Amino acid sequence: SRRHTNEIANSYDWDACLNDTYFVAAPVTCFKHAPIVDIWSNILVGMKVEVENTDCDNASETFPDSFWVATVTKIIGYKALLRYEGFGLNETKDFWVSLCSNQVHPVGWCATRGKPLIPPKTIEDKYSDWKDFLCKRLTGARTLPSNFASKVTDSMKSRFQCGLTLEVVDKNRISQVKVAVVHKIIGRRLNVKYYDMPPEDSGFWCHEDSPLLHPVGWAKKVGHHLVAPSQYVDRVRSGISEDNDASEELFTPVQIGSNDNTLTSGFRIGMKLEAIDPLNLSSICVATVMEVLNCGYIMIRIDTYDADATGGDWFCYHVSSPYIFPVGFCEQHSLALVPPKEFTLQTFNWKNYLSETGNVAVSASLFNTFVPAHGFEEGMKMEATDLMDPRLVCVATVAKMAGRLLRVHFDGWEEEYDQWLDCESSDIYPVGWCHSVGYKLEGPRVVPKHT
Amino acid sequence: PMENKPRKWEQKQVQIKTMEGEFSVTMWASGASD
Repeated sequence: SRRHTNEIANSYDWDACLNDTYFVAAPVTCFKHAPIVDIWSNILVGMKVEVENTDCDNASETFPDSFWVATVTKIIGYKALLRYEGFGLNETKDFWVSLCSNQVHPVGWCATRGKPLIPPKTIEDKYSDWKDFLCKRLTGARTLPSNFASKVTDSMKSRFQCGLTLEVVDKNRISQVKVAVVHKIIGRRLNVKYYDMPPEDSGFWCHEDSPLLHPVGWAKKVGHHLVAPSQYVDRVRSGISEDNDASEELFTPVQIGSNDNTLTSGFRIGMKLEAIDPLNLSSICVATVMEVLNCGYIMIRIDTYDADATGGDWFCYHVSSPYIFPVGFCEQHSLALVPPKEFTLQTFNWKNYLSETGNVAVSASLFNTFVPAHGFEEGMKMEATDLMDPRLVCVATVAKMAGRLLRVHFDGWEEEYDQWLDCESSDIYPVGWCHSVGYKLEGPRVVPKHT
Repeated sequence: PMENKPRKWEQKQVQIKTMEGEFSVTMWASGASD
């Protein structure tokens, strides 16, 4: 048996699907935020690696673990199908490994550690001169860079550290941000705990690039509602920082906001648009601009629901967000737009609605309409965060695409649980990501048969 | 874009150790100097 490191109880294992001819995974290069994506184009079928040899007699005292050279014959997500050198066309002992792990090493790694390469038992009598065989097979072949392991380690390091203070959208009231502290980090996903959370609460999970995270002082700067201890409010107002403050250098531009207030100059309160419902990510809805904040942010409200008089249903989007759209986006992409509360799909029509209510649509020129060549295709498998319970990362499939949006379907679940996510969302990961970083992967839902 | 990033392949001498002895081969390694 092959040794697995960081096994997690009840975590789903893709291996059973990987040999299915019809299984297609989104390539690692589709995920800009994924570990070692910057060197992934240099990892190729045909490459030689050193890997543990599990086809051997029980470990000797001299060499407790045995290694041999293998060739990469297929790559799916972070998984590679390997064949030990010497097996020729015999695929019976092929095996899957994670490339983003400590399971594979560049050729030469064993020698630097004084470990001899030992041929698998099945083929040990196939050649009389293994030295000559390896010399011929390896000369001129490609292998991983000698610093591969450190590249993997570095790419998994978070910019954040436990104990840092930051401002995070309140999971129980999305119109406000709360002061929170980083409690745990796995695979650049942060588990944060709001300052007023009871100790037994498991906190809130999100990727460190999530637009729900902001630096200390963000709410004051942009004019967003903040819930924080008075001591925090006072010191932020006075410009006093503390050692544990997560400062702007740790965040992405969308998490910080822009100093260019002209970004929002075309947005006015009451203007209409289409937007992903932040509380139901399978729906694109009629929405209203409720407030224009500083630094390129707006507060919107989804018109599908009864208005919350306290503004608790407002949500902050940056104007460059891929989750807000001009009027007509759904029609253009043949998607069902969720109409305002008093309408049905049949009775709602943007032109009539705007003229009858005297509202104005936000100009289409103010939205981010750039569609990158993302590489995703319908049917591709991936690992995706269930944003309604973001502690969970689940087996998922690209069900549909619209512009730069992906409709992500959670395998085994009804379509109502689907999520529209941006192609550059940090909540989607390549097949094998969870295993690589040591995070539990939720498998497809298995519905028990009725008796 | 990542797809357009030139691949840097460098020729390098790699040491191999077997039960019969050590030798070196010339291989191509990628991205070592990235």
